[in-house]
Amino acid sequence: KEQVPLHDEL
Amino acid sequence: MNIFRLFGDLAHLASIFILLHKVQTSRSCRGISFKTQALYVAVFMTRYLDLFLGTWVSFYNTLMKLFFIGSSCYILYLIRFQFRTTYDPNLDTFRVEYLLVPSFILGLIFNYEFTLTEVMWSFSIFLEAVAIFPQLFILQRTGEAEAITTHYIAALGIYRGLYIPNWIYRYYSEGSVDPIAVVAGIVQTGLYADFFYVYFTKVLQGQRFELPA
Repeated sequence: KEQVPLHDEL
Repeated sequence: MNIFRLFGDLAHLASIFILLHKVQTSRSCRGISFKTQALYVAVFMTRYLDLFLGTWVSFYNTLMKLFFIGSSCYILYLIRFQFRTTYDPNLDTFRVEYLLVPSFILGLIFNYEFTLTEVMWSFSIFLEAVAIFPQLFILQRTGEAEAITTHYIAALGIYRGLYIPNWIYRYYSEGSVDPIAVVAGIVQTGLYADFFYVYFTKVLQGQRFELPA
C-alpha cells in the first residue's frame, strides 16, 4: 500500500 | 521546520492581522471579497479535519490550525454582520462554483489515498490555490485598492512564495516531496505575479495601487 505523507504543513 | 516555512507561516499570520486591522480601524470591509474569505474557511475546515481525528503533529501545528479556522470564521462574521452595510455584493460577483467544482474533481483524481480525509485534503490544496481569484477580481473591476488591502494580498503572496524554497529545502534535507502541494503551490504563487508587479512598482514607491487602463 502506498504511504500517505504526513501533512505537517499548514 | 525551516526558516522559509516559519517566515511563510508568519506572513500568513501577518496577512490575517493586516486584514483585521483594516476592517476594524476603517470600520469597513470595502474592497474585501467575502467570497475569497468564505473559500478560505472551506479550505481550513477541509484541510484540518485531522484536528478531530487525533493526528498530532506538534503544538505549533495545532495552535496555528485553530487560529486559522477561528480567525477566518471571525472575518466572515465581520463582513456578513458587523460591517454588513460596507460590503458591496455587486462588486463581489466571481462565480465560486467555477473554483469549487474543478477543485473537488481534481481532489477526487489526485490524492494520496481515496479516503474522505485525503480527498478533502487534496481538495483544500487545490481550492486554496485559486481562492484568491474573487479578491483579485474585485481589484480588477475597481482598478484600484486601498494600500492596506494590497498589503494584505502581498502578505498572502509572500506566504505562498516562501513555501517554495521550503519545499526545495525539504527535498534536500529530508528527501521528501509532496507533489500535490508543490504543483498547486507553484500555480498559486504564479497567480500573484501580476499583482506583485503593480505592488512593487507602485504601492511600495508610495503611489496608489492603480491598474494600468
